[in-house]
Amino acid sequence: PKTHRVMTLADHISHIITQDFARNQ
Amino acid sequence: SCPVAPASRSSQEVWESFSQCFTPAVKEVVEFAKSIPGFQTLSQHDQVMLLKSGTFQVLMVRFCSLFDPKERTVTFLNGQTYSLASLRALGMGSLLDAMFEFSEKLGSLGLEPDEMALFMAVVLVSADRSGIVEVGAVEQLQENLIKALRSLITSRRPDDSTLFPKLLLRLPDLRTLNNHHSDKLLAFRID
Repeated sequence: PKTHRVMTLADHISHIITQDFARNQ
Repeated sequence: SCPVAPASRSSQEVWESFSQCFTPAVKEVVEFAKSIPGFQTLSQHDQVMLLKSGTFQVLMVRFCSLFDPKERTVTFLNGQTYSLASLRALGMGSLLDAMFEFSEKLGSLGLEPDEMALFMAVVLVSADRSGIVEVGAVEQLQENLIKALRSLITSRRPDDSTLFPKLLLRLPDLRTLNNHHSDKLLAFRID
């Protein structure tokens, strides 16, 4: 069966921002 | 360019494609922030905190141009147009209603693209301050951006003294939108 990760819009936004800044460090 | 699905796909799949839309849009806001004069002089911590608290609000301003308040439709960048009713199936009815109302108010101000961009910069640095370490630096940047926005708008419309205050009144609207809707759920399939 397909598994899903459910998160809030705010958490999704925070996740992308944290990833971006970590990558550009 | 959101590929919201044709009727044939399940609402779960529609939800997933809608969720995917946000990832590139958020990345664009991060790049936009880095282009704001002075933003990168803030500490990295404060840059991240402002983005975390302000990105949803910037997205709401960016998405306004997709909303047609008269026709009650949303047209994505790929040209697909959806009625408010069909998008309600995504369960974001209350957010969509609020977006139509907000985009009507903002749209009625008739901002030029560069004015809208400067307004988005003000929106970002006006975001919630909890978690900001160097509040003074953020306040200074906000003041500079507001001054720039005011002079740009008043230089183009010297006899309209109401537009700038009306524009600043959109900031609390955005804060309300953020508080009411940024906890909406997204769903991502993990294969």
